[in-house]
Amino acid sequence: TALNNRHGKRHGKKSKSRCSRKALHVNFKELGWDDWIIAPLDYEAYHCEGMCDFPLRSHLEPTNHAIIQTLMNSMDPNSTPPSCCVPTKLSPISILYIDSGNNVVYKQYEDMVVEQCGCR
Amino acid sequence: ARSAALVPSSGPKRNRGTRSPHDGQRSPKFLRDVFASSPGLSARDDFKNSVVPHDYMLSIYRTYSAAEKLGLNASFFRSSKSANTITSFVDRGKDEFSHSPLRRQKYVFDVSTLSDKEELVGAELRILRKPPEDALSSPSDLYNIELVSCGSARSLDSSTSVGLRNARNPAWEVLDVWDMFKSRLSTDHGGQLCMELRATVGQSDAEVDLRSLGFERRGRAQREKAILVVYARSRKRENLFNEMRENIKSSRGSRGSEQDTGLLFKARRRRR
Repeated sequence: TALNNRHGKRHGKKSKSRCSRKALHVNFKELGWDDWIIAPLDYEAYHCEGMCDFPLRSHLEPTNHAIIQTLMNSMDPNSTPPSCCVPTKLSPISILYIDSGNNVVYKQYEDMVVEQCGCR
Repeated sequence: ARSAALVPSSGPKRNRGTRSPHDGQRSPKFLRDVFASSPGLSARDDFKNSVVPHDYMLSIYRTYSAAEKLGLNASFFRSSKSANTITSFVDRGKDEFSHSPLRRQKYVFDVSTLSDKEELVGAELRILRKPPEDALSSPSDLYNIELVSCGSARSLDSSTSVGLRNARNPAWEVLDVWDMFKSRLSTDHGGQLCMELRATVGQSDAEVDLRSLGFERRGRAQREKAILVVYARSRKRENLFNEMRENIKSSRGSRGSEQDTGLLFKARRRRR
C-alpha cells in the first residue's frame, strides 16, 4: 500500500493529482523577447505535474527503473523519493524572428510543446 | 480555417519558377491572420518595427506552423529542401538613377550572419517583376534572364536562366543560386554575395533594358523588394538561447544613448 509520503506536500496543500499534462501558456512579450520574435507572440507549451505513486498507470509509460523506484518509495518513503512526472513526448513549433543582422529568419525549434507526460 | 499553402511536389520547377504575384505573397489581411493569435502586435518594439517581414517569410511561417498543427514536419516539404531554418536577406541595392538603359542590375547581400553550425541546403533569389504599361513584347515573347557572379565578363559558371513568357504580367521570378552560393562558400568572400542580373531576348546575346521588363527598383514597397532566401538544416537541436544571446549582444551594440541603455537594462532584466 502506498503510504502518505512527504513529497505530495506543496505550498501547504497536498497535491493529490496524478502525473498529467497541465496548461502552461507562454507569452514571449512577458519574457521580453517580443523585440526579436515576430511570430508567434504566445503559445501553449503545457507542463507535467502530479504524483508518480503506486500503482503507476501504464499510459505514464514508466521505465523499469521508475517502477523499481516507485515500489521502493511505497515500501519505505525514507529510502527514496517517488519517481518524477516529466515530459515523455515533445513537439516543435515554428518561430519567425529577427536575427542580429536584422534579417527575418524562420526556424523550427524542437521540444517546445509537451505532448505527453510520464514517470521517470 | 484556411488550407496551408503547401507546394505540391509536381509544382513548377525551381529555376523556371515564374510565380503569380499572389503565390506565397498575401494581401495585408493575411498579415492580420498570421498575427491573429498574437495580440499586442501594434505595441511592437521600435527596433522590430524597422524590420517589415517579407510576405514570403510570413507565408513560410504560416504554412509550416499550420503543418505542425497537423503533425507534419516542415522539413518534409520539398519546397523547404528538408530545411528547418530559412533566412531571408532583403535587397538594399539602388539602381544608378540615369536615363541610360539598365543593362545589368547588381544584387549584393551580406550573408555573414549565417550560422556555420548549420548545413546549408539551398539558396534562391526571388525578384518581383513589375512590367511597366508599355512593356516590351518581342514576337517570340521569350526573354532570358540570367544571374552571373559579379565581375564575370559573360554568363559563366552558375548562371541561372529563366524563360520569361508573357513578360507583360507581374510575377515573382525565382532564380536558384545554390551553385553560385556554394562556389562563394568555397572561396571566402567575407560574407558578401554579389550577383548581376541581365536579360537577353530570343537567341541573341544583346542585353535588354531591365527597366522595360519590370526590374526597376525605384518606388518598391519593402515587401516588393527582392529577397535572397537561404535554406539550412541545423544538425543538432536548436537552442533558443543562442538567438537570445545574439540579440542581447546586437541590441547592446545598436543602442548607444542613455535612454536606450536604460531600455536595454530593462529589457535585459525582463529577459532574465
